[in-house]
Amino acid sequence: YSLRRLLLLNEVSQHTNEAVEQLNAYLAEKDARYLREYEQQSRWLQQNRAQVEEFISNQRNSLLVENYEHMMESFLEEGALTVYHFQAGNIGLYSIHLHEAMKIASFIQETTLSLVNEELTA
Amino acid sequence: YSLRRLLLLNEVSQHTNEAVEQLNAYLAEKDARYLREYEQQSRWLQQNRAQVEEFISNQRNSLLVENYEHMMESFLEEGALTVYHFQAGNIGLYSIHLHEAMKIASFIQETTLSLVNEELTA
Amino acid sequence: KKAYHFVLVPEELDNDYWRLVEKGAKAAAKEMGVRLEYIGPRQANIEEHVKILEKAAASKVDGIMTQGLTEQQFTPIINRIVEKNIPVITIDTDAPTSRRTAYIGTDNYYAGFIAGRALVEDTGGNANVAIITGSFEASHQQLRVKGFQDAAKHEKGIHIIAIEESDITRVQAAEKAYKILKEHPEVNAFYGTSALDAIGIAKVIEQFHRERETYVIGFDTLPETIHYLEKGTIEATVVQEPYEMGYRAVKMMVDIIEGNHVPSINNTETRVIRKQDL
Amino acid sequence: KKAYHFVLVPEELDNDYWRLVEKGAKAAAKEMGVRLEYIGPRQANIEEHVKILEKAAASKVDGIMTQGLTEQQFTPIINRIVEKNIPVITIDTDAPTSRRTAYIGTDNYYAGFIAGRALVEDTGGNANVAIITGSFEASHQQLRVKGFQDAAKHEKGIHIIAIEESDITRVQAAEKAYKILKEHPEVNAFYGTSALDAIGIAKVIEQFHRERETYVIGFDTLPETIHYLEKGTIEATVVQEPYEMGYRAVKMMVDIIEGNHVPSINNTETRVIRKQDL
Ligand SMILES: O[C@@H]1[C@@H](O)[C@H](O)OC[C@H]1O
Ligand SMILES: O[C@@H]1[C@@H](O)[C@H](O)OC[C@H]1O
Repeated sequence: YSLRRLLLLNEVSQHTNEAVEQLNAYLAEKDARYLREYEQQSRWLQQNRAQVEEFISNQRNSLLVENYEHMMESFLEEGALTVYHFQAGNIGLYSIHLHEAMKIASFIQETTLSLVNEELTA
Repeated sequence: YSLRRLLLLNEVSQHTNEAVEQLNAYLAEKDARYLREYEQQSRWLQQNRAQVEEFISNQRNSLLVENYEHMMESFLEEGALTVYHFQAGNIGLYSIHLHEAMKIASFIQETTLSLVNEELTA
Repeated sequence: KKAYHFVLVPEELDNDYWRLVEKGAKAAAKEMGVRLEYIGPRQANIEEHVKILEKAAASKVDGIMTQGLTEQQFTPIINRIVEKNIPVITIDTDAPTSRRTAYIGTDNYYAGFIAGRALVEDTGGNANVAIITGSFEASHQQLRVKGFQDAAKHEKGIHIIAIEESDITRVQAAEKAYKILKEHPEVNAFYGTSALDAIGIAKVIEQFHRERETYVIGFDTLPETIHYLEKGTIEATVVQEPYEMGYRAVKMMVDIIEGNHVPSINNTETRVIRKQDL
Repeated sequence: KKAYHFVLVPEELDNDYWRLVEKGAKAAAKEMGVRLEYIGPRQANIEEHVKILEKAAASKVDGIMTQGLTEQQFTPIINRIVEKNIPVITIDTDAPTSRRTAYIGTDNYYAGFIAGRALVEDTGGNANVAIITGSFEASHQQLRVKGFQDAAKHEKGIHIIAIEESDITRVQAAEKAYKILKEHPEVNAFYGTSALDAIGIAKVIEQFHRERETYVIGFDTLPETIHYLEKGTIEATVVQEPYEMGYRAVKMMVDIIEGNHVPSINNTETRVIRKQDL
């Protein structure tokens, strides 16, 4: 196992959690401070996507890691659509995308646990 | 951080997952093989509860670890009630306890991620 | 023997009102050697609130302090927790038909009633009133509205023109106040039923420069509310005792666990204050 | 450029029928250099099935192969997946009103119809029939029942006495056969509409030693079904081509992605076989 890989997996999981919290806070409080926080978390996820594939992927888990990386991307897309529709005042649409983003965040958490398990039991 | 603690946390998460799978398989297939598998997973959880408190708990996370250990206990209780009511033919009751057990299993997964994070970022 | 382990679940984690409840609870916990967790949803959300209660129950804590926000969702979960031999105290908002052992907090119907009387007196019985409430679903907010309506119902000159929901956030309270003033320019009085409502209303009243012609009564004595009271933008507010609720809830929980008798209803003091009372 | 990445979602992971579909799909995947994931619920469960589809969509795979088990739950999720530019092929059970690109599998209404005709012919048009179906909700099972009923509806001597659900497991099929024989001793023919139903029925018929006086027709040619066919406990079964479905589904998906035309409906062969056809 490698500590670096565990740390990276943990960071993906934590940044995803934080992004969800900040996004929800921005939608409820409409305070730009939360939006900036959310964008900071998303930027981290965006910038570290490639690292995930490079660092974590191996023979056994390559498909799962590819799924994981794409889930991060899907999460960011749904988040961006949520913010866009929220700012445009499309209440129905932003809540659909928020719901999707929250669902994908929970997929990311489940997959983090699977990859941590894979890493520790390899 | 300590590898031993990470391994233990991962094992709790995996054994809980496995127990849920086996319990569901037993209820659908009514095959004693699955029941034995389920009981094996529960025994592991039962026997390692104390280890969790001893090994993982520290100044910062002691309440969370205590919660975690009790969640394991609650999960085992709900599982036992599910099996009991299923074998007694109480359809309504066993599905309530199964639902509780599944809910608590997901709490255990969430808390595993929090404790892994705590361990890696301490 | 480990110290008792209690959980206090607020309606919204960072809400200034609930931070006061937390402070009181932590003070008592320190005195009694109790370990206290303060865990709640970041934004008011019933589903998440219930999930946090379920998690606390699965964690087999020694006692749980929560609101009973709605009969439909909270009474069943409170009853399930009590069945697992974990005592529940409702705080700030009761769940009277549940098996909670005791309630500590404001009599929310009475609080609404005295708010209504205060508005009637201060406006000489003539006003077009708009109400902004924390939540249409939460029972304590419903009681505050009902009490207010009952206090004003025989007053021919008091008309309730509109009622909107703020999700107990100041931003949404402001948004709704803005909306009301746009749609009903004849409104000349506002009643806010949760801690941040009057603050949101006051912001908008000042933007419209309608301090003089608009009467505002709200809830709680958060610093910002006091500030608006001193300025005169808010004319009156209903006092609650969040710190005391938290403090006494912890003490009561210890009593319950140790088998001492605790009254089932413990109403904390509530009254209306105005600028001159400061 | 990475090899294509497809996901095949079975109705029940370890079901012998679906392991054949998987085998076919894996064979084609190997030939085409496609990476194939086979992921499904351990027990038939619509909620979990849909969640697996959502996860595959969030994983941005190149193509998804799944049944369209119910119109209500599957058509919306299939449409959402197609909106994200991921082609969907329905396999074994179609979702005709969804935006799936193609279907490959049995014509389930026709399969039910020929099963009905076979029962009518083999029993000389006289039978008290009990039906055991994999699921009341799943559209392919509904079609197999409907086709059967239509084939027998003008036969005055064919009576459908009872219909029960097995959750596509042999244990529940056996349980329901037992229940039917207890409640309706006059039943002398069974029709099982999913792969393990006739196996469950055959077990019970043998326990009651009613092989001679009970006619059984089922689905699929799993080893155990063939075994009962040879023994005569099961008189007939409807053949499907699960291996071919899996194999062609993968090839079709590659065609779709590469812009080649693929027919929207691809019915695989189905016919009734009896002992003498073995
Ligand atoms: O219940 C709380 C209420 O008492 C206060 O007035 O406003 C905030 C609410 O969460
Ligand atoms: O859909 C499948 C069906 O075709 C087969 O007959 O039985 C098993 C089902 O899952």
